[in-house]
Amino acid sequence: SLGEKLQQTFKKLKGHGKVSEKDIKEAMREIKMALLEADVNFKVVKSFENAVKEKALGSEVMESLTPGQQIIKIVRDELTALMGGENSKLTVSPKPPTVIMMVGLQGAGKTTTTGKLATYLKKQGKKPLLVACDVYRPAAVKQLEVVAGQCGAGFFSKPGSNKPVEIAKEAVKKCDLSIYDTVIIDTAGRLHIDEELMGELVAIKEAVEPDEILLVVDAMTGQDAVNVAESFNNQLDITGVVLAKMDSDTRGGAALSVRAVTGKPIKFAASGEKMDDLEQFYPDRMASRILG
Amino acid sequence: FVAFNNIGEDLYEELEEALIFADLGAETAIALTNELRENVKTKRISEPEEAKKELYNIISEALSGDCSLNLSGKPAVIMVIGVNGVGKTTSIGKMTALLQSKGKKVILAAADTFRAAAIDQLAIWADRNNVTMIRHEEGSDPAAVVFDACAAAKSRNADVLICDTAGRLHNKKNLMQELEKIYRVIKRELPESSLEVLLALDATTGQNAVNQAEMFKETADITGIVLTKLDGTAKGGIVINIKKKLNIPVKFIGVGEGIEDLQEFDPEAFAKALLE
Ligand SMILES: Nc1nc2c(ncn2[C@@H]2O[C@H](COP(=O)(O)OP(=O)(O)OP(=O)(O)O)[C@@H](O)[C@H]2O)c(=O)[nH]1
Ligand SMILES: Nc1nc2c(ncn2[C@@H]2O[C@H](COP(=O)(O)OP(=O)(O)OP(=O)(O)O)[C@@H](O)[C@H]2O)c(=O)[nH]1
Ligand SMILES: [Mg+2]
Ligand SMILES: [Mg+2]
Repeated sequence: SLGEKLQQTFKKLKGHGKVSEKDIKEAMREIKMALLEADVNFKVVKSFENAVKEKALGSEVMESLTPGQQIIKIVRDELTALMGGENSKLTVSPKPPTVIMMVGLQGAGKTTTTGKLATYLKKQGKKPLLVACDVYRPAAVKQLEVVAGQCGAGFFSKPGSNKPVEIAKEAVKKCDLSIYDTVIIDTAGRLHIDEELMGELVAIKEAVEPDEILLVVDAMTGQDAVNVAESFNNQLDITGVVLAKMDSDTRGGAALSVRAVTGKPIKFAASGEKMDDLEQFYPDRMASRILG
Repeated sequence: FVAFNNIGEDLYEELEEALIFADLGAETAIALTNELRENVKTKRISEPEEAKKELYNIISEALSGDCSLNLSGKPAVIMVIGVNGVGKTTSIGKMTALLQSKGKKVILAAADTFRAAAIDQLAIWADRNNVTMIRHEEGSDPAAVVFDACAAAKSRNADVLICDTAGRLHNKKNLMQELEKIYRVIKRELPESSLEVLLALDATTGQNAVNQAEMFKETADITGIVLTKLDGTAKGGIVINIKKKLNIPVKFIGVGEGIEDLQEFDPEAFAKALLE
């Protein structure tokens, strides 16, 4: 773990007292390698390093009896601050229905997360309707129908239609407010570089004016997380992120990458395939996980 | 790449960074860059462009080997495994079309009986290719589906049986045991058959792909990798670590969601695309 490595780095100089700038450099290198191994994006690591270095050269480290511990604390606090902070609650529309749009790459976990979100909302007394706007992937509509059944949510689809924008518009316009108060729109997975399909998401956004646009990101994603998050955020101005597949043994550095480049909160962590496998996101726990 | 006029630290740093961005991981990136330094010295390379070409060679060398499918049995069996959402079912749909174009009679086994509408999804790919698919009810025992599919492959004189499986995280013991059971059923029911076990890996995956490969290899002896979603901006460089560590070759790459978007692996083309 990083903690052990840093203790090693500083143990070497126990004999001759003061921590030098060279020791700090060595410690920074260990931190950089640990973050890269955890899949934090290279650019993000560089800017993080600079932020930490300034603090590490401060007095509380240089004169400390346990400089390794001090540096770890600075790194952990800096990570937690970067990933945490602001409100990660879901917005509720003052005028029902609240509209939530799920977006992301292929296979990230959007459809499954739609069901988990519906389950979470039902526990809060909400009445969700799930809308099938993935008209491309084989059996995608059927999958969402099954998911709606599993979580006891409403289901809206337009069999035979291949126009996601129309489907979304109709679902929101015709939503029976005596039965539902929240509409969750499941969209097809798409590449962030696919102009046509990204344009479709922009058109859905304009048509239904969602209160939330949640980008679902697979926690096992590597360096590319930055490219994906930047594109989706630049084109849609997302409101938050769901980190899926957190039940894997990934260290999950994509969390830091996505947060660093979008500035948007990570609102949930999904950790399983069942409908109740959705949890709040805890920045401090994530910081420890990334550091390994 | 910026125009470098000589080979110096700046060039090596830039190349190392490109390798890290390609998901090789810091350690492997540093190791390959050091190998390049050595080769630049021994081969007396002086032009930056030549140094870059040398890095291509190092990478494609690391990935070279037999990338062909072993279809020697009758029927030959292919099992596709991997974590959730990486592209197993879609890759099977594409592979079926590829094998049919080579004159093979293919039969499918819908052994993902867990995920919502997983059977329906594979059934659509079976229809697209006009092939038989063996299926049971959702929630039934996947090993029973495979047992029946092995019998059907023999009785219907199929050339190739391809088994879909449910996505599963490699760190879930019970799910890996289920996979092992499926593997054993194939070995038992078709002892004369060749068995290709293909691990589907999503090219956007970071260092965790090494854990995936290690754990899946322990459960069902992997013979090759299908690296999917190379049509995005991810480079999939982690397969270099996997090849070096576990000697598992990449056999196919996925470059889209259409039926023809599966290609046989070409190490040189991959190495070039990696550094673009
Ligand atoms: N272990 C685990 N699996 C998950 C999680 N979230 C989703 N999955 C699985 O990941 C796979 C893909 O999930 P989907 O919900 O189909 O993903 P999607 O983003 O809708 O996929 P496309 O519509 O094809 O782009 C399925 O096998 C899900 O069961 C999670 O938090 N943990
Ligand atoms: N862009 C792109 N998308 C792909 C590729 N291969 C698969 N996909 C998409 O990735 C998503 C997941 O693919 P699936 O075939 O359902 O993946 P899976 O591994 O069977 O998923 P589970 O069974 O849920 O574990 C789908 O939306 C596919 O269309 C590829 O090469 N490129
Ligand atoms: Mg989906
Ligand atoms: Mg599948």
